Amino acid sequence: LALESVKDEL
Amino acid sequence: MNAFRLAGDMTHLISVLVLLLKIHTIKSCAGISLKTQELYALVFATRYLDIFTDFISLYNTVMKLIFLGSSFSIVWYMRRHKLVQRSYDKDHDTFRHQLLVLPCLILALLIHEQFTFKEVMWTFSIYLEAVAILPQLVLLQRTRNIDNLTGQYVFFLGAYRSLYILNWIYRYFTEPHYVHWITWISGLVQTLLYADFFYYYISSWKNNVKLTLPA
Repeated sequence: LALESVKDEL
Repeated sequence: MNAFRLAGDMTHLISVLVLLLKIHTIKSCAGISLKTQELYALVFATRYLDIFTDFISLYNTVMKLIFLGSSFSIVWYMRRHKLVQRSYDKDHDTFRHQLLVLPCLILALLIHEQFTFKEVMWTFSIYLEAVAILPQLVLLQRTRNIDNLTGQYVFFLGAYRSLYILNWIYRYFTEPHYVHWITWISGLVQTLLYADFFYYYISSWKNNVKLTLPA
């Protein structure tokens, strides 16, 4: 879950 | 999406557009490091491996396509376009970029959040982006004449990194579980690399004189 949030960044 | 993040993405986009404008319209890449541009193409190619597998938002997909397309077309222009090629300052752009790629790959294999191919590649792209500007900064220092577009290009890239730091601070306080040491430390290192350039850029702008960097 935590890992996924940063993946919406470019 | 918070305002810092959007402003960061927009300054990133502007920097790419400034560079494309210079290359496409003036047909010149004087003062631009091909090494840095190749590193950025590699950064985007390894970071956006999820582009066709994980859909996040239309905004996200479109921006990824823009960064991939622009970085590869800049490299194409600098290597293949006859007029652009001629303005490339090859003799001063001598930074050995392999020396950046290998340590970043090793570091990504050692320090990552998950040991999967996609995740290690993503981490590698984060480390590589942090140092990819180095050949460009070295070239600027060797080139005595920095034209306006080149200066603006580097300025907007630096602005993008600074705004991303504000974005992380904002997200840390507003979102639960938002802790990403790999991204934060790499981003901080990357922003610090610009500090020197920023100092001279802003003082040349304030004093209304042409930008030059000390040897």
